[in-house]
Amino acid sequence: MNIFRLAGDVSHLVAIIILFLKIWKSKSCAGISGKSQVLFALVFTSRYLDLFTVFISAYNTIMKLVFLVLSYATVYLIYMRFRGSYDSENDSFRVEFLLVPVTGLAFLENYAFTPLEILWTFSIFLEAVAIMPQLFMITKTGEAESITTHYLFFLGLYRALYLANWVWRYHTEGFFDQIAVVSGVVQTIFYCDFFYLYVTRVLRGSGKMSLP
Amino acid sequence: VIGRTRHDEL
Repeated sequence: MNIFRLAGDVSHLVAIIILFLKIWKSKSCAGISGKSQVLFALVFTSRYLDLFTVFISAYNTIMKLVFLVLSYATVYLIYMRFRGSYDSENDSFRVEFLLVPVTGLAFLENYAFTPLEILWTFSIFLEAVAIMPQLFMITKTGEAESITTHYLFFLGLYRALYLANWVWRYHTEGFFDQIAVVSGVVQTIFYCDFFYLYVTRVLRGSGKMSLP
Repeated sequence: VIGRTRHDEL
């Protein structure tokens, strides 16, 4: 554990809690892509199956459980409890365009051709693109509430901090996970455009982020 | 070991 990794995990947790509390307190999921949230629940489910096979540390186990519970709770709020506020009209990204290639790639490129390894690889690849329905929705409606942009900022920051963590681990431990690093770079690139808009419009302006 | 090192990340 190094400072980048810890900051990355905290940033990830903050992002998920911001989104959950936003929906919970406002009793509305307007502007939130339910599809992205289902994909993230799928990411955690397929990655954390190792909860049943290996024990790393109490920190590791607790964080995995928290991510799983919060991701399913968020999906529940969007599709069940506050489904009246769900904007299915604008959440029209075709997730099969992500799921099919990601599944195919996980079978082709993995560390071992075993169910757990393929599912782990699937989760890493899927996470890299899971935010696309949300970004698509913002592009389509042309705006995002500032609290939604704070969520996206911390979610993007998390993987960027993991990149720093991997650079650190490479130099101190000689650790290099090609699948995670390449996907992590791709994932972070997807947020770059958003980071720019976040700094120039949300932080310097106020209220909603509207696209030109 | 590849798996063990990798699974310590979230």
